[in-house]
Amino acid sequence: MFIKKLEIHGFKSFQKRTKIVFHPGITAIIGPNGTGKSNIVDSILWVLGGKRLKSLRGERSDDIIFNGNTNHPPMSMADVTLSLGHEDEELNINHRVFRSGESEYRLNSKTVRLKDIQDTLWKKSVGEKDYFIIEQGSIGLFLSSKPIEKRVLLEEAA
Amino acid sequence: MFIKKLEIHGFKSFQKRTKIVFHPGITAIIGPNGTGKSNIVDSILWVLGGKRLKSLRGERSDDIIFNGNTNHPPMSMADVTLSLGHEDEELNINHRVFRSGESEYRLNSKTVRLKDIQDTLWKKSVGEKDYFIIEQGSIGLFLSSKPIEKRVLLEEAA
Amino acid sequence: SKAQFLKAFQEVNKNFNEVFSLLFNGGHAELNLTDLNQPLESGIEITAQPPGKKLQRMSLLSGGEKSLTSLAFFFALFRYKPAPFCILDEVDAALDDINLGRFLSLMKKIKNQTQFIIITHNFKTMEVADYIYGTTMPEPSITSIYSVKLGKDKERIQE
Amino acid sequence: SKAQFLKAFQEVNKNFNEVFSLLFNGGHAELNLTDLNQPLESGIEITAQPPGKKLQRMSLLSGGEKSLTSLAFFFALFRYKPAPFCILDEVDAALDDINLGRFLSLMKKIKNQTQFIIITHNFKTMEVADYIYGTTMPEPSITSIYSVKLGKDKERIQE
Ligand SMILES: Nc1ncnc2c1ncn2[C@@H]1O[C@H](COP(=O)(O)OP(=O)(O)OP(=O)(O)O)[C@@H](O)[C@H]1O
Ligand SMILES: Nc1ncnc2c1ncn2[C@@H]1O[C@H](COP(=O)(O)OP(=O)(O)OP(=O)(O)O)[C@@H](O)[C@H]1O
Ligand SMILES: [Mg+2]
Ligand SMILES: [Mg+2]
Repeated sequence: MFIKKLEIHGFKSFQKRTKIVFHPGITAIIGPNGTGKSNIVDSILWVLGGKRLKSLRGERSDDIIFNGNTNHPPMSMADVTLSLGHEDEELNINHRVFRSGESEYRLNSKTVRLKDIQDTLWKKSVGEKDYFIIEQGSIGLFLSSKPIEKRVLLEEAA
Repeated sequence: MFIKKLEIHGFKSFQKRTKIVFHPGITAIIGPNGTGKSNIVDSILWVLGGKRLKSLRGERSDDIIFNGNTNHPPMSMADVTLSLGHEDEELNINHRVFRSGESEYRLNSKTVRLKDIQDTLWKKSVGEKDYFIIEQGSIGLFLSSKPIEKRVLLEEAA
Repeated sequence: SKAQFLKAFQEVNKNFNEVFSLLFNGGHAELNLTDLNQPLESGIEITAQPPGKKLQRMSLLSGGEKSLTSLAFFFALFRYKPAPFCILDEVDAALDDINLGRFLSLMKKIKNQTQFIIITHNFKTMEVADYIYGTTMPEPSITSIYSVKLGKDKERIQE
Repeated sequence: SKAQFLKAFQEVNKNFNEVFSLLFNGGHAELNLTDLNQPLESGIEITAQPPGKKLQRMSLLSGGEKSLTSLAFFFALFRYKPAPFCILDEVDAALDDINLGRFLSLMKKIKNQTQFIIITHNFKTMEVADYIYGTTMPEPSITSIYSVKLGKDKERIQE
């Protein structure tokens, strides 16, 4: 299973509807400080709705939705779609949140609960796996994490 | 006041008696991972005996004294001398620790208590100032430190 | 189940030692259960010994050694259970050129089984990428993304 | 004393805003007392707004923005009370080339009043150094130090 495409609109610094196509192999993301690289990672964590939400820098809809600049007003919705490819199948996972706090999840355009997405991913060996997303700053702190946390990672892989 | 010279022997990876001369201006220290760059910083923190000792990676004499490799046995003493220049004056601060845990401080070759060194440095505006030694990894965590810790730094400068 | 966990633990432990000596060009590392009597409740402790160095507490490793040891752990998990995709955000920041080179070789070796997305400021890392995206912010707070054509342009970003 | 602290606080606050806009080429930053009624007990909170961006919680800044903002705080202290010497261990790890350049210019500007010792893996940082020492470990666990002659050799390490 691999990531085919990521579409981000209204999430953090993605005021413009942005479509990023990914391929198998190694993709590097580069650019100056503060231009949105880690926000791409955050959008993937956010659309997968994992436990990691708490560690996402800011999980309130205020922090998640584009909050404007001098020329553009804040937006009212954040929308992220992650397209995963699995053999011939395509899984489109969508998460949308509004300023009101209302939140919706979709799986291949059908409205579902977060749990349904997690179950589907789990069957395909993805799920809430923390062991393959390493956030900025965390690699240097990993060794000093609690033994229980290291165990949780191994359990996810097991 | 500036650092004129640092002499390290038996401290961490400094099995060889090492003398490093420093000059005013900017000195860069470079080299591969694990070769001793941060150990130089640790030796300065250690000889100044500051509160920072607790954060020194390992403060037990086992961790502080060279503990041997396949060709060299562990040493029995760690010895660091920092020479500070202040106008025409030179201040030589020495700290020595033995495997037994015995610890000695010297100021210009005269045995003193750590408190005497701290008082002398304080008079010359150095003292336990944390605001001019930034250890590896700490700059990224600084903003999330407690407000009280930021205040302490300002107090040291005040 | 207990049997499943213990099997995974032993496999990953073996992988961890192998990947560690690959990345460090020698040395030894292992995983230990904090509570052998209660494997299902137990935490996992890491011990690591770079080549030629004495075994010490993890806190005494250098910044780069800590990063590399942690990467060895994650790659040991991948060896047991390949990740479908793996997203790494500036994990190379503390690595010197030689360690970085070994890490990148390992990543290239397994890129057929795992899709890697790596955020980096490092040119050596960009050189092993099959695709590169760049972010800019011509207008504050609004991200613009462009793709960097590898080949002719790739030489340009390596100046 | 309370007066001394408040005076320092106001000075450093003013410096912080100036240094921040120097390093970020714009924007605004300030210090605030968490408890205005008890200045001698109060903590200090930082707010920072990179140019053109809306004011947000510090945790939402990028990795490089956090490093640069922190460096601005320390240099604001130096502007009030120059440090005799300043030791920086890999503080440039998260900075892109442009931000790094502005940080290095600031460091060069004040090197007459403060002796800097900076540990780095970054070539741009090495270029501004007046002296360079290199560490190696030909024998494991034992540090060897050599000085790098600037000038002819300096070109060599910049390849
Ligand atoms: N809700 C939001 N609305 C608008 N902008 C936002 C929002 N949340 C975050 N940002 C902006 O995103 C920027 C951070 O982006 P990000 O962390 O992705 O940077 P980066 O490219 O990873 O940088 P670095 O190289 O420093 O790690 C912040 O400067 C912030 O202004
Ligand atoms: N008591 C000791 N005896 C012998 N060696 C020691 C001792 N304490 C630490 N060391 C060695 O010092 C090394 C760490 O050195 P240091 O942290 O200075 O590296 P560094 O040059 O800063 O590397 P990096 O670029 O990764 O930050 C460790 O690998 C460890 O083996
Ligand atoms: Mg980032
Ligand atoms: Mg170091």
